[in-house]
Amino acid sequence: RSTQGRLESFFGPV
Amino acid sequence: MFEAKLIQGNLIKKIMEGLKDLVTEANFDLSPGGVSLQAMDSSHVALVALMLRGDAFENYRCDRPRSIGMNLVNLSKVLKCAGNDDTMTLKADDTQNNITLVFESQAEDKYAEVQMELMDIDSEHLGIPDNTYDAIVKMPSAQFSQIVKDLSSIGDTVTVSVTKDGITFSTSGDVGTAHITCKQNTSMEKEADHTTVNLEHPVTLTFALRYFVTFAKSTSLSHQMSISLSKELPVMVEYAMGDMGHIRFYLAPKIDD
Repeated sequence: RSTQGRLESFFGPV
Repeated sequence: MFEAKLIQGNLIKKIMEGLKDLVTEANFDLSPGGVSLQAMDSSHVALVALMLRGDAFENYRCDRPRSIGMNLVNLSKVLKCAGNDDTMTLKADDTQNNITLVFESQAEDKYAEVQMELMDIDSEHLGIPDNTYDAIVKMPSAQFSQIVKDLSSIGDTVTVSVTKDGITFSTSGDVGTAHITCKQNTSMEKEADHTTVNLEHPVTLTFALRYFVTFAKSTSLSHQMSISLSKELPVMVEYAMGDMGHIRFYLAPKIDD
């Protein structure tokens, strides 16, 4: 099983 | 004051094709260097980053940096007033909460002017690091578009795998399974028809296929596109518009539990 990652898990805020 | 004229006004139409199914409203960041945009889809799975350099425009004037929020559905309606060969001029007065779009035919025998209200949009920008990717594949954008369309009628997710032999797109569903491999090929006369694989490390990642189908709506912007992959990082799908700028899409991968 896999779950969909969200962008915030990879890219931080500016 | 912001004013910018594009000789090929339909470039904005083409850009909107790739944007409007991903985001419905967005801030355009105007600066002396050019026009940029960063926006995420509502589920925060995909992000689009647009850059149009100031010198891509015929006349470019931006007195001070400013963000203007636009409803992209409304912008698409406004753009219908532009003929495909029309020039397009964008004007926004710093003191006004609207933008004026002027469409003129090349023969200067038709002139259309539309004013559209701007909107305040809360948006957060994400910091996208300058990644050194494990694999960068360049291929004809029409080919990428065909592959993701074909696979999306078979499955919902796509596993993208890059090895020294090429790039493989795999999916499975009720119908069965499918694998499509594109090998490096630089034998064609036109460079735009080439497929090149730049590999640091073999990499395999899985994504929701429907986003790739949405990204491929930018196909008309460029004959070539690129897919940049790194282990456990969002994929970057890029359509470069010559030296005018680019549109880049980032898509978070699926993660094994």
